Amino acid sequence: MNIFRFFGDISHLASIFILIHKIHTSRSCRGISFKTQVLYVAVFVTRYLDLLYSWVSLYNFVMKVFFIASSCYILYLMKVRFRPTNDPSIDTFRVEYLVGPCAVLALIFNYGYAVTEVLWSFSIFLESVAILPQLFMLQRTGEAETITTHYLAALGAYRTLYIPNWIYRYFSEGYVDPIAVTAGLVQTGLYLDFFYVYFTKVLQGQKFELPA
Amino acid sequence: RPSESGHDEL
Repeated sequence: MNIFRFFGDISHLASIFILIHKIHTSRSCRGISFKTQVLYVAVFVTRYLDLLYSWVSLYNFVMKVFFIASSCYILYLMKVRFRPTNDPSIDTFRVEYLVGPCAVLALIFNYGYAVTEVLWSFSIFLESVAILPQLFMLQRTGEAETITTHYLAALGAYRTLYIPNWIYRYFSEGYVDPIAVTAGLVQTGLYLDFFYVYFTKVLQGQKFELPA
Repeated sequence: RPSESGHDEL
């Protein structure tokens, strides 16, 4: 554990709390892509199967359980509790274009041909692109509630902080995880456009609006 | 190799 990874994880936690807070206070999941949230459940469940057979630390265990539980809770909020506020007609990204290639990549690039290892790889690849339906939705509507942009910023900060973590681990432990690093760089790259608008507009007190 | 010690990152 190092400071970058720790704050990355905290940022990830924060993003989930911000999202749940947004849904509860506005009593609406408007502007949130259900597809992205489903992909996150798939990511956490396929990655954290090792909960069943390997122990890393209490920290690791609690975080994994929290990520699985909170992502399922968000699906419940969107599909049951605040269902009328969820508008599938603007959530039109084709997720099969993400899941299919990630499954193929996982079969090619993994750390061992065990079901759990392939699923772990799959979850890493899928996480890197899981935000795309959400960003696509944002692109389509051209604007977002400020709180939604804070959610996205915290989520983007999480993987961004993992990059200095990997650099740190390379020098301090000689540890390199090429699959996580490659996917992590892609994932962070997807946020660059968003970050640009977030820093130049939202943090200057303006509304998140994309140029027409 | 990362998998030998398990995947310790979240």
